[in-house]
Amino acid sequence: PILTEEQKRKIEENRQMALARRAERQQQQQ
Amino acid sequence: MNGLTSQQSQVLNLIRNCQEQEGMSIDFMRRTVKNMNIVAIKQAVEFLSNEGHIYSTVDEDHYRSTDAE
Repeated sequence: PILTEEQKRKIEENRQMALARRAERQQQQQ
Repeated sequence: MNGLTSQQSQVLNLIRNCQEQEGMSIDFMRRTVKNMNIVAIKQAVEFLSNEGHIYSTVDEDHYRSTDAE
């Protein structure tokens, strides 16, 4: 299926939040 | 491995291989991973999401890996 611009924007937003969570977890483990 | 259980690693590797923009559906995971039931898959997805390994896409039933471009 072809994604709408709004869906693409939301997906990118979720990706950025996930990357931030991942970086936070990695810092906590160090 | 990387602080993940074997089941969590199994789900993460599956999602990592997904090239679709909309991500991989939980239903597809359920049909693909034969040794885990839907509850175990959802628990692994929730953990991986909380840890930032994966994120939801078009809805809460589709996920992509943060390793993917």
